[in-house]
Amino acid sequence: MIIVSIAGQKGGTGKTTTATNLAAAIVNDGNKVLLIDADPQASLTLSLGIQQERERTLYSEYLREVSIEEDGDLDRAIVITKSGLHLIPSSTALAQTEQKLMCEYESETKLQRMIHKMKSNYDFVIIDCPPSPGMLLTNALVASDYILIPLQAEYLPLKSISGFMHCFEEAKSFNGSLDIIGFVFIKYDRRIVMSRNVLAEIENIFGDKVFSTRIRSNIQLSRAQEAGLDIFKYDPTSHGASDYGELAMEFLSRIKKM
Amino acid sequence: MIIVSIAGQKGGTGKTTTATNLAAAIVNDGNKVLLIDADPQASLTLSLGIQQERERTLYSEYLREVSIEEDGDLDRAIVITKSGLHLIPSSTALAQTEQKLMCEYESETKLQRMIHKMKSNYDFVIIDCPPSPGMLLTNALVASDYILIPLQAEYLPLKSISGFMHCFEEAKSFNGSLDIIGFVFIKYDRRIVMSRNVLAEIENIFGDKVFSTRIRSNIQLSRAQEAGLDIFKYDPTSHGASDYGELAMEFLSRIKKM
Ligand SMILES: Nc1ncnc2c1ncn2[C@@H]1O[C@H](COP(=O)(O)OP(=O)(O)OP(=O)(O)O)[C@@H](O)[C@H]1O
Ligand SMILES: Nc1ncnc2c1ncn2[C@@H]1O[C@H](COP(=O)(O)OP(=O)(O)OP(=O)(O)O)[C@@H](O)[C@H]1O
Ligand SMILES: [Mg+2]
Ligand SMILES: [Mg+2]
Repeated sequence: MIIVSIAGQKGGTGKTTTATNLAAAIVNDGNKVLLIDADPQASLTLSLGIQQERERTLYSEYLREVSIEEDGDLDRAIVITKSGLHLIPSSTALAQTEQKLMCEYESETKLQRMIHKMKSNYDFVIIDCPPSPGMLLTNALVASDYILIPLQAEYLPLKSISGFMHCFEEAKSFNGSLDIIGFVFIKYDRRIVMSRNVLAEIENIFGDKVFSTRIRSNIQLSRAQEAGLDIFKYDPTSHGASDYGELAMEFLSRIKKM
Repeated sequence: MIIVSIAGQKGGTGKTTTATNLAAAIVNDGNKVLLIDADPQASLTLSLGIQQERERTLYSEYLREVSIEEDGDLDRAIVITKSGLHLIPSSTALAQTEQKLMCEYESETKLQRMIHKMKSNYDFVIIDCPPSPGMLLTNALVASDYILIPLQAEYLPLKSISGFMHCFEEAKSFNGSLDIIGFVFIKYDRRIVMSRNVLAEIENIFGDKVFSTRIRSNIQLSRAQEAGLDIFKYDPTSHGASDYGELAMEFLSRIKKM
């Protein structure tokens, strides 16, 4: 089982959209994939059509894991969404876990332990991360083998990478094998000079960690979220579907080489 | 002195871009404005051309305020940026304040107290907030008179409002007079059906709290950030400059009526 966090400190860069559609493309290629929504704003959960707060969420299982009498049980929190994806949903209450985890002993490894205890059998686990540093992000990174960083080719997202590296180094002190599998450009338009300059700067610093697949801007991706579906179920003929299909192929081939 | 937080739980909706350019437009109208960067990713600080970590930041003053021997002193952390704006810069270390504040007594009101102690005289203080719930966001809201919420007319930003309302209610329990001055649409394109539908839904729920000024998509706003300037110093003839000029006029007239 390979565990991947979709993360990055900049807000609105396409983490949730990438988590959903990369997972769906990997499932379409014949793999079993579990999604985990580790963001208290629960965007992934909402974008997969789950509107009502469920009884068992990542929040309820963190609470069990932190309490002395019980254990977290992620298997019982798994939901099958409208488009057939397997998901452990988030809850807006997850923000309160941040406060509880802060004052706990060994709080960085709670999610890692709960995933290791899971009985369900998946090829990949994909975790959608919140945009800010903190215990929820640290737990997701410590539980992961790889990090995929979606990025927009603009000045502020470029600058946010160095802040993210702090979170990466901190997580690596708890999980030495954690590695960045790469950066993927979202809403990329090569006609814009700034886009080309930012791409060149990232390639300069990170070399071949920059995926050659670029995700173009495509309104169908937002519409699919409104419909509670992944892009392949919503509009398989769209640019969004072909770009995320290509991303999954590149992702799977890079995983084999790691 | 009127204190306004630019906030919202969804990432990448234009909080930092709005903080900079609304402040600059209000200064151009003859007011004295102080900007505070309360986000650990320090986007506002970077977008105003401050690349090196300074000695006195919001982080250093929170630490002084939390320690027993000293007091925070925001006046000494004020920096004048390339485009003449007054700013209390952030630091990536600010993320650590979150952990310290969590376990402190009366930690929700630290920023409010530091602002009250300030000797410098401003008409407005504008605070750029982080995208995630937590002590840094709570401190900014508790210190504020009003909240302005930038929003993109898409499904996930629309859905993120209910999560933000939790943070708002929590902050109101410490600061009863806190109020939402309104919602402003960013990168609004009335040719897109989803944009029009989301606008109609927000107007339905929040009525005249929706600003009639809409900020159009304009690459010059990102270029200005790369140059470390506000849009009026970078390209006063751009759409971005005229839209933010109009936003400031609507903002000031709404403040008078509150
Ligand atoms: N390639 C794309 N083309 C068009 N719209 C997109 C694309 N990718 C994402 N979006 C839209 O941009 C917005 C932000 O994307 P998303 O929510 O995935 O970002 P995020 O990084 O998860 O944000 P947050 O920091 O709030 O978690 C969403 O409304 C989404 O529908
Ligand atoms: N009206 C606009 N037109 C074009 N680009 C814009 C506009 N407003 C913001 N941007 C760009 O979109 C990106 C996100 O904006 P910004 O950083 O202000 O959002 P934010 O809400 O502060 O994000 P975060 O959640 O990370 O704090 C930036 O690269 C910015 O330059
Ligand atoms: Mg997200
Ligand atoms: Mg910002």
